Amino acid sequence: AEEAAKHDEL
Amino acid sequence: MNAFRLAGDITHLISILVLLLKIYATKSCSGISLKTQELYAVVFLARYLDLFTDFISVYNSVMKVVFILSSVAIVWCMRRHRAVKRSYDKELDTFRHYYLVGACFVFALLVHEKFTFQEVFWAFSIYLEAVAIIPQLVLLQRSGNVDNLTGQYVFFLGAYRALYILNWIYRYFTEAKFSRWIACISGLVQTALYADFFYYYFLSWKNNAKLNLPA
Repeated sequence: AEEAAKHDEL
Repeated sequence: MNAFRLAGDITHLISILVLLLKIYATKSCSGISLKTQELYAVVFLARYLDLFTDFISVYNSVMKVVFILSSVAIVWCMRRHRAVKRSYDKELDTFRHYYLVGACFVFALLVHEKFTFQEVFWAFSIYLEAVAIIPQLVLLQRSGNVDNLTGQYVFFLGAYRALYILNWIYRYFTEAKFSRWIACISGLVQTALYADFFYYYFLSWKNNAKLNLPA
């Protein structure tokens, strides 16, 4: 989840 | 997601819709740089490699697909559609964008968060997006006057960048560990590139005159 949240912007 | 981020995404979406509207309604892409559009298509394809590996939200995935499809569609139209192709200002759009791609890729190999396939391509897309507007600005500068929809297209793209900066400032103060210096520094560079355009856009708006960029 930490990894994925890193690129939560478009 | 905060309001700045949402507003940024929406202005980004509006800019693409304005561009599609211009091409669709006028069957013309005059004033639009194919090179910038190609760069954006590469940016989205390189950045959204995580579409199938990391799920963030439905909103996130839908927007990614919309950005990829719309940027590819615009490039396709400008290269393949008979009427649109004819209106393309080929002789004004001479910026050597391949150099930007090469330089950004080398830079991404050197500066990234992690040396993995996805992370290097992600950094590459961030750097390339920062400079992708340059061929478009060069084209506008060369052609001098800018039609309404093209001016609005660039304005909304710039607004999207400015709103993202506000979003980062907001996140910096509200989130415990917010650090994304690659995106933030690139974003600042990208927004700075619009400063000149914004100045003239504001002048034309204030004087209620047609947008003109001095040579």
